[in-house]
Amino acid sequence: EKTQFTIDDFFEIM
Amino acid sequence: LEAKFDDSTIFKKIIDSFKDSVTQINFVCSESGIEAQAIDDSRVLLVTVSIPPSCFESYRCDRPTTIGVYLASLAKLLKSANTNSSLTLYVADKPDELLLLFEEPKNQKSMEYKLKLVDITADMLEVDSDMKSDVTVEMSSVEFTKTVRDLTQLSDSFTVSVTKDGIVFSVQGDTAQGKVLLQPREDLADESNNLSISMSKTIDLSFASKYLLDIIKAASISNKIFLKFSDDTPALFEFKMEKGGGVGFYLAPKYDD
Repeated sequence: EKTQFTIDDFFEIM
Repeated sequence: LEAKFDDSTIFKKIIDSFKDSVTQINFVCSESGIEAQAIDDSRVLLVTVSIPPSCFESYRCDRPTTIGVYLASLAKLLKSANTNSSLTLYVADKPDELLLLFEEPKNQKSMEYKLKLVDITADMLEVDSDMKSDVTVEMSSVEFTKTVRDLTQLSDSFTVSVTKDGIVFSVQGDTAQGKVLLQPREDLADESNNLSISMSKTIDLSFASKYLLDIIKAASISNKIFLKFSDDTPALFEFKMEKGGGVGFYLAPKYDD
């Protein structure tokens, strides 16, 4: 099974 | 803001390319053009939009302005767009509405719409547009669209792997599996059919099929798509416009537990 990551796991909030 | 597209369908294509992925967006207007960023409700897909002054017949923005809109409403107004009409966007100094003026001088016709602006509180994410990637692929957006449509029918997960032999898109469903291999090619007669790969290492990444189906809706923006992949960042699917700027989609991958 694979887990869906989100954009927030990679990019910081400015 | 006063920004005129000589062809109103340019703006329609841009909006239509992501209106089904996100519900609302803040357009940030400045001297250097219109930029926007929006993320879908599941926070898996990030859309970035860039419309530089070169995309307009005339462009003026006296002071930085943020225009928040509901995309479904804006898309309704843009149904009036056609290749014979120009479109000018106007926003006053104290923005509470966006005025869209379509003009068809040949038909002595003009259409005026007003759209109420909305106050959208959305986080801006720090996205490095020059993000380093292990693999860059440039290919026909028509070919990409067909491959995504064909394969995503079979499974809700979609795998992309790139090696020196080419790019492989594959799916493994419960009852069927499919694989499309595309190798680098140069079509001298039609450059849009070219496929080029530049890579520093091989990649093998999985994505949810439904987001790829959203991304291909932007294929009308350009006959080419740029793909950027790395092991540890979201993939970038980018459609660049002829006159500069474009629409990009950052898609977070699925990883093994």
